[in-house]
Amino acid sequence: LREEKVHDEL
Amino acid sequence: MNIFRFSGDMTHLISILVLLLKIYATKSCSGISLKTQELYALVFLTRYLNLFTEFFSVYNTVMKLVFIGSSLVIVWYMRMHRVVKLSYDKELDTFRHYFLVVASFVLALLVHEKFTFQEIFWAFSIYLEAIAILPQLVLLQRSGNVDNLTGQYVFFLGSYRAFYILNWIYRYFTENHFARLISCISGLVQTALYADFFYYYFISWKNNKKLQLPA
Repeated sequence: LREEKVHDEL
Repeated sequence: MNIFRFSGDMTHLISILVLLLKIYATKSCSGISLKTQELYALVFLTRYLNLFTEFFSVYNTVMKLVFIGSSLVIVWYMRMHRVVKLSYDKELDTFRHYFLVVASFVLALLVHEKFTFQEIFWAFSIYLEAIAILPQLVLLQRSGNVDNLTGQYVFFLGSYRAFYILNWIYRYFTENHFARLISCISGLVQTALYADFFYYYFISWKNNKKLQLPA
């Protein structure tokens, strides 16, 4: 499963 | 969250506070590139599209609002404020920044994580931020001597992404799934663009002289 990309950086 | 990222965010915040201080205290924006400020406003507006759809933490949301709000306030000050706008170096700030916007958008259409609206605009904002400082650096070279607050603003703005590079290295070694090539390469380009400024900034600090950039 392709890891869900999260933009948790600013 | 790690110390590098937090330091980077704080350095970024300091750069914005220094710029606001300069404009508010001196009621002048001489030496500041309006085009770079407009590009930064665009960077934050396109990067934080997930502001209302994804919640990470109060810190994350507050910082996004601060960055979007401050960049718009600065653009407003430089465009609309009856006193500040008089000191804008209109004839020196002539960098055609539309090319930077178009180039970043074309690159985002070609290189992105996923072909979705949010990912394209996220990649666009990353590429645009890497080159958004160009009009400001060109203006500094043209306007010769740089006042302290402006020099400190550019110094902190350039330093924050360097902290992020340390953050990406740290995350690479501590989180197995971390993969963020787009940010890393753009971040390296962004920091490299400041290299010569950092050099002259360090020389002026060492010799305790006014910051002079070669024309």
